[in-house]
Amino acid sequence: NIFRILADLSHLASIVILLETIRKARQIDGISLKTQILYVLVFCTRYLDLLTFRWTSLYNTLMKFFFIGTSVYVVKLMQDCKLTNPVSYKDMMFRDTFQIKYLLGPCALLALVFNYKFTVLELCWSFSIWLESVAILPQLFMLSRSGKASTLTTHYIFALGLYRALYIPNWIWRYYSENRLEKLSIFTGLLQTALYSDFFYIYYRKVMKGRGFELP
Amino acid sequence: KEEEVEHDEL
Repeated sequence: NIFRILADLSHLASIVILLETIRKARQIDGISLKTQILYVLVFCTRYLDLLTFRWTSLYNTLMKFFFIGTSVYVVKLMQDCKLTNPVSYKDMMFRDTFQIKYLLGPCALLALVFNYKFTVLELCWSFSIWLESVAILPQLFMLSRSGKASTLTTHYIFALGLYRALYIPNWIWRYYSENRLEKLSIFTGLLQTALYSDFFYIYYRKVMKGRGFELP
Repeated sequence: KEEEVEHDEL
């Protein structure tokens, strides 16, 4: 359906914006390495089904490879910055101080409690879905600490947030058209979108009106 | 045969 397509396109756009930002500007100011590492973990644990060869569609498979590949590539580009632009790297590390153990632990526990089946594949899938819902927190934390961000960085975060937000009408659509109700995805999707709500508000008030992102 | 959980979303 249209919402699902738009959501996936928005997700793709966010990654393209991020890659272009890092490659063109050759600096990583305002981008959280921790959030990017969490995304590598999210995609690697979510798409383990690639190994079972039980593919749903060519579209899904290509997207899965794309998300795993680009998330690893982003981390590599950011690590490269240590040599090519050490000032920018140091500055990023200085601000990227969110303790991700407070996300990983609870997500692992939640995956053990809430899952569709107690198998390795399903536990990893559930872990990834919980972790994705909070993976942006180090990035948002960094943003709130520095109080401002480059316009491109805010476009990246917006596109990334929009992706999960668009999955919500997609789930409503699927509930009516296929009678399908994936409770875990829906709950974590709502949680994820809620975490972005504050950011969305500021993005709407400032960036969309051409004023640049700055926190009050 | 055991039922598989289908995840067709990304």
